[in-house]
Amino acid sequence: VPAKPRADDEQAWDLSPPELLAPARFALDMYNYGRAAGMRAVLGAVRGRVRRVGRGSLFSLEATMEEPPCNDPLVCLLPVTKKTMLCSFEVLDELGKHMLLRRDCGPVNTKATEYGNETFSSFLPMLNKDPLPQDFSVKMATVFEDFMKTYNRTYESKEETQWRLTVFTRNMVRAQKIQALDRGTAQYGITKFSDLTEEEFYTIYLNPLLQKEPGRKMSLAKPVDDL
Amino acid sequence: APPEWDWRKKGAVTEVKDQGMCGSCWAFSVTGNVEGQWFLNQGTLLSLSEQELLDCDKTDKACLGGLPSNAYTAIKNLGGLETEDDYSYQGHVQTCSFSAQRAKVYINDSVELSKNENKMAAWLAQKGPISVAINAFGMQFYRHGIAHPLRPLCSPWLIDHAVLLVGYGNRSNTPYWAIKNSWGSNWGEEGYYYLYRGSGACGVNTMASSAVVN
Repeated sequence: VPAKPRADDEQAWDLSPPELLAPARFALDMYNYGRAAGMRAVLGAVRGRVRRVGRGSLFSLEATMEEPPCNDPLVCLLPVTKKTMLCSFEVLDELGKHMLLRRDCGPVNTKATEYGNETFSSFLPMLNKDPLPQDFSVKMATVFEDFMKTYNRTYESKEETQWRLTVFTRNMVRAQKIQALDRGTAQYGITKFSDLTEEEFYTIYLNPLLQKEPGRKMSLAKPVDDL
Repeated sequence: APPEWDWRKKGAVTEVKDQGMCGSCWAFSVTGNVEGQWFLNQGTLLSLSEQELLDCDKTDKACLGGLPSNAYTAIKNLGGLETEDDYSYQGHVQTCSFSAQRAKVYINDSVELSKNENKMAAWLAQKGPISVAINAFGMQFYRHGIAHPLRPLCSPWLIDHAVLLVGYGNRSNTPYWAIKNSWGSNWGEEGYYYLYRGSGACGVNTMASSAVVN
């Protein structure tokens, strides 16, 4: 039972586990999205708070995720141990529809976090505290529909569409943070890559060899003023 | 260096291309450089084949990435580059079908350029577009304007994208490099990225190189 009545939009209050079930299950589904059966993490401990945002509720969850042990000796690092991840999620529940706004995960007992997810937190904590506009998820869904039309996107299933909407929403927040930190005149926002996770974008479009391999040594060019 | 320069206005740069879902930026960066060198030394602008490099440069890893320095060697050893029309881009690796008879351009050598951005600008203005590699931080969401990310977020040590410097100048007193990207013309400023010039932003000065055409 909430410790306080749901009257004050600014107040957050702690939740009992039953109330966390729906948002935590949604966060877990999103965490496991795309994984094969047997490779999915299971929810460990979970605690959370909620605050009212417009017509919805914003859940801030902290949860441990128990990753399955690695069974492939060609892939696993030794010694094989069960890995526990500590995650914080922000899940918006608006009119019964859930949307994952933030996901930061890292191994328990280390400060390392998932690639890129925490990059900005220390710079812009205020962005995580700003209240969300009313009907945020509805507006974001409309923007996402426009994106799909503009870039001719189709997805294989309802689940994938939901997942891409979640990625798109998180990316809009990321673009906003990049914008805030840019010292030039650049504008960041929706591009044809806005429905890709950072990891997908890196894997598909970028070139990791540039930082890993030295390449062939070339002779130095003569400066033009020597010509 | 002159205060500004743009090889696009001088006919040394082909249209923006699209690497598709393939990490072949290294091939586009190198062919763009060779296109410019060939134009400046032989007088003809030809759109050259990246697919030839994906298929026939066995030192590099096609869509999994590659290095411009290796690609220059491959072009030299193969005996040149075919044109885009003769050996068109597929976006995935295929069997090498390069034919020396169809090759339209050759290179004699390749060189590494200075890490000093003023010297890079002087070299560019006199000698042509430059192949560089940068940290692609923020480019997933870049739309227009001059990008100048904070240095800790765009480290020069984490280079992951090869592109082509085609010009430089100032917009409202902000110095920039004009960079030809290979993500199609429906990204950025009609396919171009503008990056702050003068502070080694995103490692733009760390891996500058060019082919040599005599």
